[in-house]
Amino acid sequence: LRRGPDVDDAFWDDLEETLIVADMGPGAAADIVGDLRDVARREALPDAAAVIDRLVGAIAGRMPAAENDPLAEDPVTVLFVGVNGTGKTTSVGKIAAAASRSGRKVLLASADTFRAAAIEQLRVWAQRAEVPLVERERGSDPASVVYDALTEARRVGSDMVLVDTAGRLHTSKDLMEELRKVQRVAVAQSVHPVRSVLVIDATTGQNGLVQARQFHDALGLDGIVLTKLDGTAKGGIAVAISRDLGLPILRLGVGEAIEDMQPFDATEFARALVG
Amino acid sequence: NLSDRLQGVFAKLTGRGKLSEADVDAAMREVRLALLEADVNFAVVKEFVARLRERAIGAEVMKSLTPGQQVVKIVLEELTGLMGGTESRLAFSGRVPNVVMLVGLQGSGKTTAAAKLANLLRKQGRRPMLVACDVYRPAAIDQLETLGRELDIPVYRGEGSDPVAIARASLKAAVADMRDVVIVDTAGRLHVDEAMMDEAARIKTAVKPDQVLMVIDAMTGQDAVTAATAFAERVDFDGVIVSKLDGDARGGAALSVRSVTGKPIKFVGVSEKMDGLEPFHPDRMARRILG
Ligand SMILES: Nc1nc2c(ncn2[C@@H]2O[C@H](COP(=O)(O)OP(=O)(O)OP(=O)(O)O)[C@@H](O)[C@H]2O)c(=O)[nH]1
Ligand SMILES: Nc1nc2c(ncn2[C@@H]2O[C@H](COP(=O)(O)OP(=O)(O)OP(=O)(O)O)[C@@H](O)[C@H]2O)c(=O)[nH]1
Ligand SMILES: [Mg+2]
Ligand SMILES: [Mg+2]
Repeated sequence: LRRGPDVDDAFWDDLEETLIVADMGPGAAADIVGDLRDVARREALPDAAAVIDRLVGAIAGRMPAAENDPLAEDPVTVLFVGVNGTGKTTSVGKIAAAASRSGRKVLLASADTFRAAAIEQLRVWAQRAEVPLVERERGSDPASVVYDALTEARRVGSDMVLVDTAGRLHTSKDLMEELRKVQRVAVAQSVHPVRSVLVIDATTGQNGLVQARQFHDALGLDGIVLTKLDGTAKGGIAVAISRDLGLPILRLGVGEAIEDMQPFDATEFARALVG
Repeated sequence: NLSDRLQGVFAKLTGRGKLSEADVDAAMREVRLALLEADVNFAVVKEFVARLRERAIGAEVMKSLTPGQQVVKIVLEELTGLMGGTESRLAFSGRVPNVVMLVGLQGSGKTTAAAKLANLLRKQGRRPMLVACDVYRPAAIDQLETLGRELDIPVYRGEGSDPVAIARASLKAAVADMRDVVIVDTAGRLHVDEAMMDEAARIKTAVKPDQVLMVIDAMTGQDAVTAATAFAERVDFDGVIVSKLDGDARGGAALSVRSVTGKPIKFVGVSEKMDGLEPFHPDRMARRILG
């Protein structure tokens, strides 16, 4: 983004380009810049810096804060869902570690009974986070793993159950139905509230909004975890998801190590997005 | 979709005769919007619309009774042209074993693609071996070994945790086991991770692949070009596999990467299953991007 002081046509074009390249979507980018031009004129904003500050505020304002952070809820059962490869398993591991370190009694459920070595992958994370893992053999019904996990959670008195599910495309009717069944079983078996968190990759383009809508329609989501922000993608699609579906962004994934998960701060996120 | 939107733009024209500059502007705006919504790279869209405008003010549109349809036809033609040809054959040298190396960002589908590719090559009469060079991700080697077992294709995991050494040793292992092509699966890595990009370059130098393929997720947004350009500069690759095309992402990233790097798209991933790798069809991809 050009940082000269002048708020000329080139500046506004530059701004719109920055938002589009950040994956905010051409429609949202045009709306935001359009609104900002009106504000800049009406309020006679003095220079580019003043406009950028207002822009950061406008973007941050589009993302609702979490009135209730399911990842801080005590007690709670949380399902982690999303399309393939977004970072669900890794995020479950990181969140488990942080929660356990802060005194929560965490239990993990490996409900990805489909993909090669999915259970083994989560097992490593459970060991790293030093929390128990409930698993069944590959090919079992994921709902049955959830059932077992919640039974075990009651037995040992866990106050936080984190359920890793298989990646799935929202376009697969069968897999979305499987997920609804997993949720039904969780709700039936959990003595604690059941929440659903969508894990989305920061490199995702406009399809991310379609994904989120489908998962939200199927399950009713309670929040978003946005991963891979340590790359160059800005995760702008999360702004649209957050705003359009009224979902809070709960955490940001910023790397592959166990400590690489950060709390979400809207202003900080907006500032990084505008770059 | 774009057809409908352009019909809307040109609907007001009937009886007015010649298209005005404003009409062409409106049409170009719709095309730009459609392509950006499909995740085509910003710079690629800019260039594309500029070229399109040249054709849109030409006779083929201006003299047409259905200018909207004509613009759509031109857009499809131009997109298809940009997508490149159908080059789904992998070029191999005479050496033994041949080497294919897969690279890409985290979670793009490399490990799955490696196994699918091994399956495909075996169907073509080759004797493939999979090589597990991801020593970082928990159970990554497990994952490749499981897929290899299911396919009854050998997986070489080497000793120790140096991906360069593992890759190098795999060549000898392949010769000993009379395998004629090795497929090297590498760890997902960020193009801004200097050490990891350097590692990829070193693996490549160690085994001199016949083909380096970058695996790119079909749902990637504007970042696709940034990443692909960096991989092309730092590691260089010969072709692209676009994964997860069984979703409904429009796939503009594929066009962008092809257009900016010039690297052909060799295959597309269309399912999680081992037979889910298909040759790339540029015209189908163009139509998909247009929505
Ligand atoms: N750089 C970076 N990589 C990440 C981050 N989160 C996850 N990853 C990597 O992304 C890849 C995929 O992560 P997984 O946790 O297996 O993703 P998943 O959603 O469980 O994948 P499926 O279960 O196959 O759908 C792995 O290589 C992770 O190390 C992050 O915040 N930053
Ligand atoms: N639906 C669908 N899923 C796919 C496709 N290709 C890969 N996947 C899934 O995407 C997820 C990630 O695939 P991986 O092969 O583990 O990806 P990767 O690039 O090796 O990941 P890292 O090694 O962590 O960087 C898995 O859930 C795969 O089953 C595809 O073409 N279609
Ligand atoms: Mg997983
Ligand atoms: Mg892999």
